Amino acid sequence: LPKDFDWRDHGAVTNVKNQGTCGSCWSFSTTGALEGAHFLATGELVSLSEQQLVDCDHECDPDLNDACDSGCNGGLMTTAFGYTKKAGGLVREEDYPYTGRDRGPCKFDKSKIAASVSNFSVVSLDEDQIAANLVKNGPLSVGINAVYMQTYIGGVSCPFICGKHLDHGVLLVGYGAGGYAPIRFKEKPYWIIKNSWGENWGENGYYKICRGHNMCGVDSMVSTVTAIHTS
Amino acid sequence: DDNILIRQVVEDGDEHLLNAEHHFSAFKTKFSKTYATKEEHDYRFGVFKSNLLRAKSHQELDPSAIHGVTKFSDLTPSEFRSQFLGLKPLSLPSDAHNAPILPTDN
Repeated sequence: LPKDFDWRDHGAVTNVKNQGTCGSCWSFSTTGALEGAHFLATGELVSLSEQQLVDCDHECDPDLNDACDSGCNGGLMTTAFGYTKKAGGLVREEDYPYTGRDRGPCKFDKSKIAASVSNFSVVSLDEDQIAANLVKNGPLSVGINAVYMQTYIGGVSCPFICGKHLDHGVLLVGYGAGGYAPIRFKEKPYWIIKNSWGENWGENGYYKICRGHNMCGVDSMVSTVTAIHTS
Repeated sequence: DDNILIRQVVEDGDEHLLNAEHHFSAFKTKFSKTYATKEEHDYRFGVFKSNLLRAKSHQELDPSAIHGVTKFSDLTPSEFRSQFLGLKPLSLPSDAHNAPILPTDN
């Protein structure tokens, strides 16, 4: 495994987006992973539509019938991958732009599908496996506890205490061998996370959190998706 | 009274956040925040002051990061969670299978 890795350096990550006041983080994490997988499969980076997921994905958890993806009221990336696979794929952002509201009807046009899911899987709670899947399959969808993110401005977040209850969906795009932690006077390996709160949050829209301790639950809900190779 | 050289002009303790008004004014300018009524404005200033204290405690608990005023500093933690998060940690769908174990040496 390389010491440092960042899919942004390989052109597999679209610009930071902004979910606005809508609990649709799960859809941004989903499109980010499929955008990366589609790039790996085709060499083409396409910004995909979160609004299609917000309006059209009401996939339910097979075991909990009342737990369904529901637009601005939350969802789950693996359920969204399941919807995307059944629906045939996602259309481009420009063909189904994001509004940040979930009152609209589903306006999915199958003829405009830009990226399709071949399959998706869950990565074990093992940092090396997460890094290996990241390098091999592209950016990963992850859940995290966002309690420190409301006040985060920059640096490597490595709280002394952090809950592992997951409440936010983000995209893991890379990792670094060490970001200098002035207080602890040592390098700390960290994950590089793309968020969906716009570029005027965090480090140009990105968040760094230390590796090695399942910090804030970041290692506990990791999923990877592979896209269908279209010639 | 003549021999009082230094007179304390701010209350003790954390409840007084030096320059909170200044921070709030900078926050409103930076993030183009406006409030419909004076009541709303004063309420949001109160929330902002609590979030200043939260940022201070986050900084103590998370010294390797930088914490402070962000565009969410006028939201209560529950408003922040309901408006800007949105992960439903359902159990994983049955068709989500486990990724094969990958080699991680060389």
